[in-house]
Amino acid sequence: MNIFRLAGDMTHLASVLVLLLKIHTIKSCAGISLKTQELYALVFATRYLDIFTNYISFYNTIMKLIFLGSSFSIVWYIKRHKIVHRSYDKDQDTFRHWFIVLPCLVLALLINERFTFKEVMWTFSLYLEAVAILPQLVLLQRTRNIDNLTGQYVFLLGAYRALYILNWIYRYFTEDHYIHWITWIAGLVQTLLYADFFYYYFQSWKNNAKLELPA
Amino acid sequence: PPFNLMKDEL
Repeated sequence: MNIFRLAGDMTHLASVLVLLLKIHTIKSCAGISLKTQELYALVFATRYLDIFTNYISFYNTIMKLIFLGSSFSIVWYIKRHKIVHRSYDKDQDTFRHWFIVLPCLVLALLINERFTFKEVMWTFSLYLEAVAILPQLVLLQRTRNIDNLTGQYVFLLGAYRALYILNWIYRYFTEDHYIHWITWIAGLVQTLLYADFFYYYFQSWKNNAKLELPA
Repeated sequence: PPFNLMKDEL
C-alpha cells in the first residue's frame, strides 16, 4: 500500500459517501444519472467476485463491502425509494448505457491477462469503469447547472482514478514485474474522460462562479 | 507472487 493508492481509495470512498449523503439527507437525486450508478454497481459486482475466495487484507475486504453496499443502495434509492425516485429525471437520463456494456464484454473476451471466467469478468469491470461516467457527464451537459454535491461527486470520482495512476507509476518503479497494461490504459482513458469536466470545475472554483458546462 | 495476489487493488 502506498500513499497514492490510499489517497485514491479514500477519495473514491468520499465520492460514494458524498452521493449517499446527498440522497439520504435531502431525499433527492436531482442531477444524478441512474445509468451511471447501475454501471458502477455492475463494475463492483464483476470486479469483486473473489471477495470471499481471495482474502488480501481486512482493509481490502471492508472496502469492497462498502463499495458494493453503497453502489447497490444508491441504485435502490433512486429506483425504489418512495421520495427519492420522484426526483429522478428519466427523460433527461437517456444514455443507452447497455450499449456500452456489450463492447466492454467483447473487448474483455478479446483482450485480457488470462482467459478464465473471473479474469474476464475482472477485465470487463475495468473497461466498464472507464466509461461508466459517460451517462452522468451527458446528463450534466444537458441539465447545465450542477449542484455542489453532484459536482463534488464527479470531481472526487475522477480524482480517485488520477491518484491510482500515480500509484501505478510508483509501483512500477518500486516493484519488480509490476506491469498491468490493461489496468493502466483503462485507468488512463477513464481519467481523460473527466479532463474537460476538471477544466470547467477548476474554472468555476477559481472564479468562484457556479459550475456550468458548455452545451 | 501468485497471480491472484496481484489483484490487491480495489
